[in-house]
Amino acid sequence: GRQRLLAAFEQVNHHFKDLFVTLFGGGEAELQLVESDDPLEAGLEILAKPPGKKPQTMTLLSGGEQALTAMSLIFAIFLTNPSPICVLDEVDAPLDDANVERFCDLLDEMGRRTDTRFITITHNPITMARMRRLFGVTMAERGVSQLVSVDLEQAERFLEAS
Amino acid sequence: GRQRLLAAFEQVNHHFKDLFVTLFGGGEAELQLVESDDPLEAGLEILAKPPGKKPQTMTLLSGGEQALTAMSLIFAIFLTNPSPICVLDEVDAPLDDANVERFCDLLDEMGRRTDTRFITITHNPITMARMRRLFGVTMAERGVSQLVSVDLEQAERFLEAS
Amino acid sequence: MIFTKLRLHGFKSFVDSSEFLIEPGLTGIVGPNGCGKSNLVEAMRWVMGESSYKNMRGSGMDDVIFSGSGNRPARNIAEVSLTIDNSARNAPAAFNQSETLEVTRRIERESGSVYRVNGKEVRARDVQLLFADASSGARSPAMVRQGQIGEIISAKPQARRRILEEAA
Amino acid sequence: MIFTKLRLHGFKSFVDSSEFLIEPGLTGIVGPNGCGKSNLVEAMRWVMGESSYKNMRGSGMDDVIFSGSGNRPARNIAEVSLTIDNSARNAPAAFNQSETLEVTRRIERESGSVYRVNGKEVRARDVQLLFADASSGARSPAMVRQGQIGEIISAKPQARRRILEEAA
Ligand SMILES: Nc1ncnc2c1ncn2[C@@H]1O[C@H](COP(=O)(O)OP(=O)(O)OP(=O)(O)O)[C@@H](O)[C@H]1O
Ligand SMILES: Nc1ncnc2c1ncn2[C@@H]1O[C@H](COP(=O)(O)OP(=O)(O)OP(=O)(O)O)[C@@H](O)[C@H]1O
Ligand SMILES: [Mg+2]
Ligand SMILES: [Mg+2]
Repeated sequence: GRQRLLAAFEQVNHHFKDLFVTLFGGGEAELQLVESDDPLEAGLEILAKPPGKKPQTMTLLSGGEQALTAMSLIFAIFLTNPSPICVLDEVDAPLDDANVERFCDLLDEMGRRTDTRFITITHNPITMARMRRLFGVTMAERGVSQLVSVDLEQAERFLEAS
Repeated sequence: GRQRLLAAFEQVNHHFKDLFVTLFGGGEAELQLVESDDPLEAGLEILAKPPGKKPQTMTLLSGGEQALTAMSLIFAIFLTNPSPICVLDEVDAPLDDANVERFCDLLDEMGRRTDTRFITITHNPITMARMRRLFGVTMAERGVSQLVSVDLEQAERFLEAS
Repeated sequence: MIFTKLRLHGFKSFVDSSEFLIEPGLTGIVGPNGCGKSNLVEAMRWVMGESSYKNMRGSGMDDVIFSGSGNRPARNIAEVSLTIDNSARNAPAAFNQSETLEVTRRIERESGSVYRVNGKEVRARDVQLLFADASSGARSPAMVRQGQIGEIISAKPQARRRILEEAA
Repeated sequence: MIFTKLRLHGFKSFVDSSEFLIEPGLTGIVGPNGCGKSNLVEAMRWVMGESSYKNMRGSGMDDVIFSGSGNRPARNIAEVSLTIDNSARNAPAAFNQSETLEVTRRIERESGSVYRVNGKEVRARDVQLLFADASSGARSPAMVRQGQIGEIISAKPQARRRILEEAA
């Protein structure tokens, strides 16, 4: 139990450091087990230093920086044990355009490294343009959802739908 | 103390009901004081029914619907006691395009009803286009912020800035 | 195990029978606020054996059953099916003889949920283990709920370690 | 009371002296993630008398002082000034003789904050009351922090009532 958690921690930490640098275009970060020598009792601390900035507590990072850091952790865990399906519900919401592109680059990379099928819910036109296919969910009848295949142009009209 | 809170509650509830219907284009909502007869000990419950849907607990509402409902509460409190300054940090993040337009309509309306100066932090191009003026914050030198006046076109290039 | 199709009937706002084909690569789901995007992917977590109604944003598991709308009366049954291609034969032994696995969960108001795999009734635990063996499942770190990124950031270190345990 | 100008020096990422003109109507603030937009508006809440470093996203109030970057060393002082047009003469009596009020807060590493109004030292409480009287202040419902909308939604009813109390 303990050994497996420590082994997983080492692997996740390795992926996390790489993914952070990829998403931030530099800087450095790492995970630490704290508060206890027993990994099953320890806490998982995140130390992050975006490029050109001093290392700081996570709380001082901006909304977007925190999102990218958490995303690095999620995908680090994912790479350690890839699942057949990955669902991301509006994770791009706090990101600026440049970071949305990096997020999509990361999805492409995950798609190359694994056989995982990705489902991404988004309001962001940049993300939509990077998907292989799009499905729209509508409520033509109030309170009743319908699923329909859409292309990018229809999707953008969807955004004006209500 | 108690009287003032009850009076404020009545006023806020009145504004809240109106703002909800404005932001949702229909439906109904209200605030309730619960858990105690003493208003200073009571909890503030929110009942919301978007148009065409059955009334439900707030938790079942979508991310965007919850944001619009909370926004109705914030502005209801604001209208009850307008302040000279109002700062909104990325409140439009979970909204689709149609709701971002409604949010901006609401800001215009608040601007007409009060002398308040509004400061809106946003990544959304629709919101940017609805502002009277824009300031950009840059980090041309890493880790060092600079404030600069920008027009809409420059602002949109800002989004690609990193 | 490859996920190929999700079918919903009576699940939250998907009152009518709906079919979602899951294809390789990146699939985007779009639509206005409140139209049902999160409901759609919640159905997937639900059929994988999500046991907590709180993780379904409800105040009871019956909250996943269509509760009515402007014109339609409430339903009493919700059913979701997930179709899995098992041609690689890497499912747990109990289910590994089949080319295709269809996992179904059906809930009836005030009577709880019934799970089936290829028509045969199984326990919730069997379904949870089926997905856990494939490094998947309702609590898999790869299922990121709306707002969950914020939760990870503000989580106490102990809670974050538990996310790591899901991966180990 | 009309807010007209915010000046920052050494406050978080605004290490160089910066001036933000506050004009009528709707002003938008834009820029990439992490460039300092939230820091800018936090400076306003800070000079209005925010007493909790947690509401400044820090683990101590000294965290608002520029802590250094790639090329620049850390500073030991941060100062923010807010200029208020008081021609309507609706400020609290103690400050109401002046056409213009300049509220300044200055913090020195490990020595705490000093507040001044028009150059004269005052207590934090005086500044908090000045803004409270104008239905404003660091905890005013009109100051919506990043992510605070989500907090309101998930807040317990008791915590939400407290937001209402700010308005009463
Ligand atoms: N049991 C139910 N019966 C009918 N409608 C329901 C039920 N449960 C939830 N809903 C409705 O589903 C809607 C929420 O859908 P969902 O969360 O999927 O929206 P969304 O498309 O993800 O929107 P957003 O972009 O804002 O996140 C709510 O309006 C809610 O009232
Ligand atoms: N005391 C400090 N000294 C130097 N830099 C600091 C200090 N405190 C915070 N920062 C830096 O300021 C940045 C955060 O800025 P801020 O939160 O204003 O970003 P933002 O523009 O709001 O971004 P987002 O769009 O992601 O919300 C962080 O990178 C953080 O490292
Ligand atoms: Mg959603
Ligand atoms: Mg910010």
